[in-house]
This record gives sequence, C-alpha cells and structure tokens, in this order.
Amino acid sequence: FTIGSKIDQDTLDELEEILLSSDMGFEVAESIKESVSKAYKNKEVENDTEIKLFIQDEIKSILKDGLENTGKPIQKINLNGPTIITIIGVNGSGKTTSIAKLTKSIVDGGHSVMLAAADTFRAAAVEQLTIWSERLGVEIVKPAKTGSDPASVVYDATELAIQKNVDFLIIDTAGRLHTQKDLMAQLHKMHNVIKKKIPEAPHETILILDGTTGQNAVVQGIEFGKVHDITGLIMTKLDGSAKGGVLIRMCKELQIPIRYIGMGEQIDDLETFSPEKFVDALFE
Amino acid sequence: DLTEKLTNVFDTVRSRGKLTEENIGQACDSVRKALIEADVNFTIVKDFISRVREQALGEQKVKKIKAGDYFIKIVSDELTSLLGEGNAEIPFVKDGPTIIMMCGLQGSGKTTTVGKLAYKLKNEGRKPLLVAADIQRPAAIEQLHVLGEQVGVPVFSKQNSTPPEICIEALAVAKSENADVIILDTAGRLHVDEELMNELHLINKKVKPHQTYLVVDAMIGQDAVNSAKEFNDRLELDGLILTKLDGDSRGGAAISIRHVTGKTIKFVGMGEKLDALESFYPDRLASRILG
Ligand SMILES: Nc1nc2c(ncn2[C@@H]2O[C@H](COP(=O)(O)OP(=O)(O)OP(=O)(O)O)[C@@H](O)[C@H]2O)c(=O)[nH]1
Ligand SMILES: Nc1nc2c(ncn2[C@@H]2O[C@H](COP(=O)(O)OP(=O)(O)OP(=O)(O)O)[C@@H](O)[C@H]2O)c(=O)[nH]1
Ligand SMILES: [Mg+2]
Ligand SMILES: [Mg+2]
Repeated sequence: FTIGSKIDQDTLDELEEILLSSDMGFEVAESIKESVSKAYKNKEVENDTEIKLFIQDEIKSILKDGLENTGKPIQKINLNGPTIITIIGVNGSGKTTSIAKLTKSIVDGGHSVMLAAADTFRAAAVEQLTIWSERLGVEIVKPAKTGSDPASVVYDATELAIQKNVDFLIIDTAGRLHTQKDLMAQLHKMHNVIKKKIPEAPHETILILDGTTGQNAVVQGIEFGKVHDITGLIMTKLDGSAKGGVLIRMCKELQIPIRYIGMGEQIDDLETFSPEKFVDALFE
Repeated sequence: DLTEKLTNVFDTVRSRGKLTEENIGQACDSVRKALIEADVNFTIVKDFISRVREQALGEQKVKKIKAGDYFIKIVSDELTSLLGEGNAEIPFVKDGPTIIMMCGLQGSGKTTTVGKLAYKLKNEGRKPLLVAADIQRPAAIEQLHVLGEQVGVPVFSKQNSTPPEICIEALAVAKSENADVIILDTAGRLHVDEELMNELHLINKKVKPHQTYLVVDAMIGQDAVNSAKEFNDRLELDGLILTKLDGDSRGGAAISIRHVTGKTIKFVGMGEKLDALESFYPDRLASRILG
C-alpha cells in the first residue's frame, strides 16, 4: 500500500494490516486502498489522520447505504396477530442465545413473546431454550419428542400464537450448514408452514453470524437467503477480538441490514447495531 | 479457479512457458488473493508468498515440466508442509487413565467432539468417562449426558461445584468406574476473558491432562491466530481439532492455527453425528484452501 511520499509508509502498512485483519476481505480492502489513493491525488486527504477518517466514512456509508433498517430493533409488524420471527444460521453461531436476548428486550418493551423450540435434533437443544423461557417467564412450544418433524413444532406454535394473540412468536431452528441440501429443504418447508397460516409471515427472518467467521459468511448469506428473504443480521461474539469486518461485504454485496450485535453470553448482551461504534472498534 | 488463472499466467506467448520474474510476480499476486479469500492469516500469507517467490525465481532453469505446473507444485507443496503431518494417534498412558481436555471458543464444537471421541475410543475397546465441566451454559450438562447415553459411556457431573473441583473429583470417579480415559468438556470461552482463561489454567494445573486439544471452527477468519496463540500460551496444547469441515468454508484458519502453535491437527469434524470424526489429511486441505 503506497500512495505518495508525504504519507508515512509505516502508516500505510499499518492501515493495510487493519483492513485485512478485520475480515473485510481482499477485494473490499483493495477498493478502499484505491479510494484512498485517488483521494490523496485529488488532495482530499493530506495526512494519516485524514486518511483514517476518510476510510471510516467510506465504511460507514457502505454499512448504511440503502439499508434503512440498519440498527433497527425488532418491532411489531403484524397488527392483527403475532409478528413471527424465524432465527436461522449455521451450527454454534449463537441462535438460541440471541433469541433469549431478543426476548428480553421485547418483554422489557412491554410486549408478549412466545418461543418455539424447533430444533428437534441436537442433544438438549429443547432443554437449553426451555431454561431461557423459564428465566424470561415466557411460554414455549416444544416438540412432542426428539427427532419429531420441526415443521410440526412450527405449525403448533403458529396456531397457538394466533390463538393466544401474543405480540411475537420467535422460532429457534437447528444449526445447519448451507451445504446440507436436505436440511435447507427442511428449513424451506418450515417457512412454508408459517406462510400457510399467515401469508405475510414470517415477518422477519434473521440470520445469525458468528463474529469470528471469515469470508464464508457471504456464502451463508447467499445460501440461507435462498430459503427466505433475510430481513436482518445479528453478528454475535463481538466481545472477543474478532472485528467482524465481513459485515461490510454483507452490506455491500448482499444488501442485508445489520440489526444487532451480540456482546456476551448473558441476557442483556445485545446491542442494536451502530455503524459508528463498529467503525471505531475496527481501528482500536 | 486458481489453477486456471495460474496456467494462464504462464502460458502467454511472452513468457513462452518459462518462469520469469514478471509471470512469477503475477502468479504470486493471484495466490496471495486466493489465500486471503480462503481466510489464511494475512501475515502468514506475506511470508508464504515471499518464500514461494524465492523458490520459483531460484528454479528458472527448470525445463522439463511446464512452468505453470511447476509453480503450482511449489505452491501446493509449500502449503501442505505448512499444514504439517496429521497424527490421529493419541498417546495413552500406561499407569492409570489418560486425561484429555477439550477447550476452545464458544460454539466451536467441543461438546459434540467429546461425544465423537468417546464413540471412537469405545469402538477401539477403551472405557471413557465424560466429565461435564461446563456449568454455565444452559443445559450443557444435559447435552453431555445425552451424548454419553448415545455412545454408552458414563458421564460425571455435579451440582454446586466449580469446574476445577468437578475435574479433580472426576479422577476419583474414573477409578470407581474403571475408566481408562477421562475426557473433560469445558465451557466455551474467549481468549481475552482473563477470568475464564485463568480457570482453564487452574484446571490444567490441578488435573494435569495428558492431552489438551483446541477445538476450532473451520470457518473462523483472521482472528484464528489470536485465539490459538493465547490458548497455546496459557495451556501448552497437544493438538488441534478442526470442526465443521463438512461445510464449504475454505479452511485457511487451519494454516493460521498450525503455524502460530506449531501443534498437530489431529482430527477433523465432518458432521454432527457421533461417527463424523476423521483423521486429518494435509494435502486434501491444501487443495481446498487453494480453491
Ligand atoms: N462471548 C459470546 N458468546 C456468545 C454470544 N452469543 C452466543 N454465545 C455463546 O456461543 C455458544 C453457542 O450459542 P448457541 O446459542 O447455543 O448457538 P446456536 O446457534 O443456537 O447453536 P446450535 O443450535 O447448536 O446451532 C454458547 O456458549 C453461547 O453462550 C456472544 O455474543 N458472545
Ligand atoms: N456440521 C457440523 N456441525 C458440527 C460439527 N461439530 C459440531 N457441530 C455442531 O456445532 C454446534 C455447536 O456444537 P457444540 O458441541 O455445542 O459446541 P461447543 O463448543 O461445545 O459450544 P459451547 O460449549 O457453547 O462453547 C452443534 O449444533 C453441533 O452439532 C461438525 O464437525 N460438523
Ligand atoms: Mg441452538
Ligand atoms: Mg459445549
């Protein structure tokens, strides 16, 4: 990364390191370096402080451009029944924990929540969500037994949520890799079951991404997006040292708004996404 | 695809199928891009590329093999050697149960891998005891009990006890169960969490596991070096396990964790079921990383 003799080469090397080590990916880093070179030639930036601010502004606008739901919290969409939210993503990304956190913030906001434990496969998955439902004091719909069809849990939960007129129904799904065709088909079927009951539902489909994930996050966004339109991302585990730079690609290439970030394992560790905070953290 | 790109770099009329400084430079740029997109740590990529460039420049006199094929061979050989040899052998001790401790970041696949390892060892005629040392994640203990039941091995868990206390008591339990392997399932933790890293260090000190394996998700990005280095510095790992390799992430993190710790990648997770634990083949992963 060299743009001219006025700018210290160490600074440029340091900036390249920040860009690449953040997980924003090769092409995004290259395009930022290009804009910086151009800006320098046009005298729009003249020293390293200005370059840093220039880069931060560039990233901020990518994160917000045309994405009016950036940082928008979950709100009632359905005025005649439950707002239904499906939570999807690969194994271990933080779905179940994020559901607990979302539920807390919704309940704190004065609305009612019902949970559906539609992970009928993994050991103790239902127990895990049940413990959270008890801590939160919300009703949970569980499968009849292990290995039963997740679509039937979704069906029962949707029925009950409508009947009881809860404000929100949040559906926990099993982790799955997008390379598993049968599991992606299963997810598709679950969404169709919901649609049959409420045509505009699910009103939100949130993809959960692990903050340590590299470039595969983009593939996850594409493939999970084929099952159902993704209305938002939650990136978890940003309380670690990972920067989550791949979010820049999620916005730029897939136009999926980032709604929240997970900052820990406790129920209050959920923050609505702030492009400003994110970009500051990139340079820490 | 990288092989095509590289073949095109060397097959132009100008280079006439020879290794020149110019086409080596172009080829190195393509490889650099491919490796970063594959999640290999960018500092490691830098050193790797300079070694490859040096080797390629030193071999300009090679006439027998086509230049492009020769360059590709340099790259994949270097990458394979960076990954190190796999070694699925577990060094069991003769005088008492062998203690294996699993550790790693949240959600990397530790508990599932404990189940898989127990399944493998039971099929090899051993008697593992599983230890539920994660007391903080909701239903973590239950999860291990379910897996133990599926495999058909005992699980030790205890209420109102700290993880170090549970692991110490497990040694006595292993005696009464006549177990010859003890596998400790620990809670996922951040390498930057002082308190939890101290807890792991304490378990290590009190229980002295014979084998400590870091369980890493194959889709992890640039941060892989940071967590792997910290766990290794605190615990002196004996091996690495790469999970979720049945996905399509390129797996470049394997290079990062191997390079920064110097430890062997012993197993790879290839699915959620108990039998989805395989030996590690560096040449297979090298070609996957190169894409
Ligand atoms: N540090 C940290 N840990 C988190 C965060 N979110 C989730 N976790 C932890 O990540 C691990 C996995 O979380 P789960 O909620 O079980 O993930 P999941 O996607 O439901 O997993 P599967 O259902 O098995 O696919 C747990 O140990 C959580 O406590 C976060 O924001 N920060
Ligand atoms: N596809 C696939 N999934 C896996 C593999 N290994 C683990 N998983 C899944 O990854 C998710 C997380 O696995 P766990 O064993 O709960 O992970 P953990 O490291 O114990 O999580 P914490 O205890 O919360 O830190 C589960 O859904 C597992 O079924 C693998 O090799 N392939
Ligand atoms: Mg879950
Ligand atoms: Mg676990």
